[in-house]
Amino acid sequence: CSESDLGPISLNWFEELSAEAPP
Amino acid sequence: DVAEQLPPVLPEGPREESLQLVSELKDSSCSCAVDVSTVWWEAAGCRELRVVTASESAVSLWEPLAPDCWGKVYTWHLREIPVIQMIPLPDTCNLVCVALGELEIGEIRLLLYSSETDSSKHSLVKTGNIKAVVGLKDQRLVSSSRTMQEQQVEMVSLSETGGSKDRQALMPPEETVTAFAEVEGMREALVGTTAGNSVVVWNLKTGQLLRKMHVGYSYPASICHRAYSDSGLLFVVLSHPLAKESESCGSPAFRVVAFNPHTGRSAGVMFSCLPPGCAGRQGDVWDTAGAAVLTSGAVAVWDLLRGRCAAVLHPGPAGHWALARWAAGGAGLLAG
Repeated sequence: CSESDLGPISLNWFEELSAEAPP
Repeated sequence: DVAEQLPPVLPEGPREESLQLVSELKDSSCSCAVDVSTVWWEAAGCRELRVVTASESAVSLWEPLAPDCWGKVYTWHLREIPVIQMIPLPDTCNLVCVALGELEIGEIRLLLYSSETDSSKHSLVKTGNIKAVVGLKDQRLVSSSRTMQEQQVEMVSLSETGGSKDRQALMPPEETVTAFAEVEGMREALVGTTAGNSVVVWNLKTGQLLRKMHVGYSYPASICHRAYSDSGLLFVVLSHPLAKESESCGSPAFRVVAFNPHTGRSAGVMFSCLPPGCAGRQGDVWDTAGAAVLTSGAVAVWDLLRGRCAAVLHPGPAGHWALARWAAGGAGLLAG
């Protein structure tokens, strides 16, 4: 998989999505 | 031992000798087996892996007596509602979890037994129209259930005595959840597949629904079995029970798909096909090994990282194979 297929990757995706998602 | 013994690559195709029959459990009750599983069991300070077999009205616990020899220790009788599935609880000791129901799961029960007092009990964990359930590490059970109006997704923490310690509601997606899979290496993350062919991700600590990502239209009714988080990507093992055979690709048994949870985009990583001319699959995944029962009555085993069918267990003299499950910790493959 290349970054062009999947877009920019974040190693902290779980923490970032948890901060953004509705409680 | 099966997973350990698989050769890394089999360029010439499946090799039958890579699956070896280790031992046979013969049930004299003549009742038809509906599922088989393993459970860690501790008695008199000794912890060992035991086998659990289920028929519609009874669940039996088997212990190893000698090499290649198993004896039935105890049988729970469940006569009111048929047993339809066993629910493995990874790293849990002395607890057997079963799903009961007719076409759908109507009840989830825990079964307990003490050899010291020769006493047993059942405890009811959940009732309802249960669509999907999974046992997670640390004695946790997640299920989705549906009424006409709404869907409920809930995590229950189980106590060692078979009670329910704590319940955490998880935010339900709009579509019905069809399967759950734990994310290896991330205790608080859970993935699920939906009837609309999406993969959803939850935060189990907060109950938040973090992301909904579309799998693609190529194969309908995808079911998630396992997920791994690595380098910012989420690798999900999907099976495709309803996919039809095509000339270019054959019939997919399992696919590993990489999701970028940050963007919601996905890309196929590996594709594991059914042997040519075969159909039907009831799959189970442990680590990177997939197993499925084919309509021919054979069991096929795949190395999911290489997309290779690594072994085929053909129907035996006693009849066709109808179910296949990995033992806890990949200690073997159980087939019934």
